[in-house]
This record gives sequence, C-alpha cells and structure tokens, in this order.
Amino acid sequence: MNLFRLFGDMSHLASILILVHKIQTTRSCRGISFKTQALYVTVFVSRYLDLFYDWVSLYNFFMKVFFISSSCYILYLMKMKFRPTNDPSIDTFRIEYLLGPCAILALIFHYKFTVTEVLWSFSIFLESVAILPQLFMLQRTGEAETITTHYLAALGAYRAFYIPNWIYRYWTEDIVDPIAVTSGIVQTALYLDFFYVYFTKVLQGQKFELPA
Amino acid sequence: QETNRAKDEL
Repeated sequence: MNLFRLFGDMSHLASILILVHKIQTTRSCRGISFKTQALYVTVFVSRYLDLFYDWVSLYNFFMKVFFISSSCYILYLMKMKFRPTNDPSIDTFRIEYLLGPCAILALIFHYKFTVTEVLWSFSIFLESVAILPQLFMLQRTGEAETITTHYLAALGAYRAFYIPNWIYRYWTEDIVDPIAVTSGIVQTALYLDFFYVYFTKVLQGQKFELPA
Repeated sequence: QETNRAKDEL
C-alpha cells in the first residue's frame, strides 16, 4: 500500500458516503443516474468474486464488502425508499452500448482465460465507462446540486489517484497491470470536462451549470 | 510471471 492508493481508496469511500448522505438528507435521488449506480453493482460483484477464494488482507476484505453492500444499498434507496424521486425519463443512456463492448474487450484482454479472470477484466473495463449515464444525464439537464458534484469529484479523484500509484509501483515493485492502467487512464479522462467546471465554478462558490 | 494483475488493488 502506498499513499496514492490509500488516498484513492479513501476518496472512493468518501464519494459513496457523500452520495448516501445526499440521498438521506434531501430525501431524494434527483440528479442521480440509476443506470450508473446499477453498473457499479455489476462492477463490484463481478470483480470481487475473489472474496470467496483469495485472502489479501483485512483492509482489502472490508473494502470489498463495503463496496458491494453500499452499492446495493444505493439501488435499494433509489428503487424502493425514494422511488418517486427517481426520474427514469432523463436517465436515457443506452447501457447495452457499454455492456456489449466491455464483454467483448474482456474476452480479448485478460490475464488468464478463466471465468473469474474474464469477469475481472470485464469489471475493469465497465468501471471505466460506468459514469457515462451519469455524465450524460448531467449534460442533458445542464445543472447539478452542489452535493452531487462533490460526489462526482470524489469519485473522479479516486481513479486519478490510482495513476501515480501505478507509476510508483512500477518504479518500486516492478509491477505493471496494463489492463487496469489503460482503463484507469480512460476513466480519469472522462472526468476532465466535469473537473474543469467543478474547479472553475463549484469551488468558487457558484452553482454547477453548463453553458446552454 | 503467471499474471500481472495487482490482486491487492481494489
């Protein structure tokens, strides 16, 4: 473990806590893409199957359990508890365009041709694009509650922190994970537009609004 | 080296 990865994981943890807090306090999931959240459940479940047969560390174990359970809990909040505040008519991104290509990519690029390793690859590819329905929704409505933008910023910062982590590991441990690195760079790049508006508007105290 | 996947990463 190095500081970059620790900051990344903490940022990921924070993003989920911010999202749950937003939904609980405003009693609404307005502005949150259900499709993106459902994709995250898919990502975590397909990636963390190794919980059942590979022990890494206590930290690793609890984080995996947390990510699976919190993402399922968010789906529950959106589909059951605060269902009336979820508006599917603006959540229109076609996720089959993400799932299909990610499945094909996972069949081509993986470290071992076994069910769990191909699912791991799939989860890595899917995670890199899972935010697209959310960003698409933001683009469509042109605005977002400030707390939602903090959620997105923390989520974007998470994979961004992983990039220096990979560089550091390359130098100190001679470890390179090309699948994770390529997808991680793509994932971070998808946030650049958002980060620009976040830094120039939200952090200056203005509302998140996209130019018409 | 069997696999270069970093198993300790989340």
